[in-house]
Amino acid sequence: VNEDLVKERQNCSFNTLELTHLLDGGEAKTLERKEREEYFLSDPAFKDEVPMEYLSHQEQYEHSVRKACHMFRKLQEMPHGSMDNFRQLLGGMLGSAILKDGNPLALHYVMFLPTLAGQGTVEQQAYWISRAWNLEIVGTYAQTELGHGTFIRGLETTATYDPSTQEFVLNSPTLTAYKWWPGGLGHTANYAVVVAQLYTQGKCHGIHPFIVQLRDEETHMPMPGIIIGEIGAKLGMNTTNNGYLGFKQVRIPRENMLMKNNKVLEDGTYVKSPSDKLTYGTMMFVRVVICQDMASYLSKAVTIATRYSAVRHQSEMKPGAPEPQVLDYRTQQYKLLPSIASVFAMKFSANWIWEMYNVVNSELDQGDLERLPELHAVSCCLKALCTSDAASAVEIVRLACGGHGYMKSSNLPSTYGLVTAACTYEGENTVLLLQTARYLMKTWQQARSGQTLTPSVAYLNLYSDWRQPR
Amino acid sequence: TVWENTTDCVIKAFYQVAAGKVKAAAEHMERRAKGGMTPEDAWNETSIELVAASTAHCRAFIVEKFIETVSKTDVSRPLQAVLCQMAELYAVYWLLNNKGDFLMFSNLSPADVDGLQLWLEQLLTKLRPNAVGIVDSFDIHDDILASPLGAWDGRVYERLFEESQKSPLNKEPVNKSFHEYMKPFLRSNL
Repeated sequence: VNEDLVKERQNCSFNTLELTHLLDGGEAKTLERKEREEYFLSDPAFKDEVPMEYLSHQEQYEHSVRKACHMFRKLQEMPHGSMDNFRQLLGGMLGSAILKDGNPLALHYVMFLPTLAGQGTVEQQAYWISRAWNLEIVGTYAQTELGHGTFIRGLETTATYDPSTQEFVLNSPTLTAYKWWPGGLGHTANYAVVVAQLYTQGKCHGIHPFIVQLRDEETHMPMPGIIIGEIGAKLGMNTTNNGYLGFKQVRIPRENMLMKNNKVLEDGTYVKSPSDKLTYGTMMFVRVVICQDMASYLSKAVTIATRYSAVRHQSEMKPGAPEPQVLDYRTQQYKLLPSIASVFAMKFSANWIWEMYNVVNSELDQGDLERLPELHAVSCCLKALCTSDAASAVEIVRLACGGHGYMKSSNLPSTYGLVTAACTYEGENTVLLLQTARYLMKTWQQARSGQTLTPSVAYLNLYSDWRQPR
Repeated sequence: TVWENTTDCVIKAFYQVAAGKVKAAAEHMERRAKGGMTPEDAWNETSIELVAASTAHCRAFIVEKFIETVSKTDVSRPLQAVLCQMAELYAVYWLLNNKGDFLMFSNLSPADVDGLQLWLEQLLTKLRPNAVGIVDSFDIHDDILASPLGAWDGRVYERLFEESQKSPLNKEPVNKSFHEYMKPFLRSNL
């Protein structure tokens, strides 16, 4: 071990294992995590003979599919499978260690299965979830279009009900209506949950989810009327197999509309659901997970940069003196230490909002919707800040590594690729901040009229008339 | 309302800034609407300030939760000290990065900024000896870090060199492009 690192470790004033246990949530959790890491990382099937960056785009995809299939096979064989294992493999650090530049099967588990569970009827769940879980089919979630992303009401894909055949007809009326971005859509998935504007009895009822077969289950050839492919190379996440999808009058059975909430009857009558809080719950969960992932990726980046800064010696601080560790330079500390602090800030905030989510969820069960807007507002801005802070901090610590941080092998460029993508997906950051702002503006009016405010905005009552003393 | 370099004072200041920015955005939007703009246009015209208000609100929330969590965490005193220093550093870092907002909306005065800068530097000094210890506590497996710069053993240069040997170009001493393109090119220029 490098002697500078030995000295650093000897000089540490606290028990590092105690902090590890605190961050993991206890000693047992640490052991569980380490067992899981050993189980996956010791498998030679996950080792790359040649680093992925030296392979062609096509070879990278093929390797990733091989690894992803092996990963999920191993997961199913694991003696103590749990959701935590899934989380670690799909978005967490362990998954990104095996598939550095994205997992082409991730959407099957992250979006396809949860959507079937959250939006399908009991019968639909029984049929589709068992097929998806047994990997008879591979799915993805196709919502975003070439011309519309975060503003989902603007989606153009149509699903028009034809009562004579009891089918929906899916169509992409324009090029901008083509689905664009879904992971695994290009060449991996053979089914998708497709979000489209529902038309029945001559009326549009807004966006609804439909299960659509994209490829033949045997030959994997695209189904008639399905125009499908990969969108091309990106800044990062190049093995996620993000795809495009167009529909030319594609017919699907009425039963393929996910009808847990809203329904279309055989004659075309539309029946609206009284509540859509389940959809809301999934959204909240995803945002908390994103904040946790940002903390994980940033912890990786700061570990790389801090250890390097302890090993690296450079320049002369005092004439004639030996080259000091770069960690001794104040500017280096200013790059690294606030970035390390951000890891904790993100982790603790995510934990807090998760607890708040559970409280609000139990209030919802009793019909109390009062704190729902507050929770939504906090989760929107927290996702935005965690992702943008993480992206900035990864870049700052990459610069802290000088030229070596620019090497792909430093793993900082691909970490940046993973983190900066999160600024855009699951709600573009500026749009999310404006959603929080809308809530703040309403709350501001309430504060001005003297109403009692919910805890996270109670400060507006305290400081609404506050002025700086001059 | 005298400024103090304490976490209570800092949290309060973050919320004062958030409230000030919310108020400013709301008033500017109202003024635009009263001036004849549609609510939608007024919203769009004010959206830079709205985003800033939202960011300030969230930053205050994160700072408060960080400090609150650390103060409630049941750990040994040496670890508690480090966690408190981290929380303070986070708060002071973002305060100084947005000091214009704090000078506008909180009771921070220009005379207090030097003290805050000193506080930040003192925190960096205190945390410096524990920097490696803190990142070691993240306990990230070398295969997950996947970086010659960050491996546990610190063999940075050896590992960087080993990585360079994986470049396909290093598999042969002379690349065929030399014979196909460079050699004729060089001769043609002789």
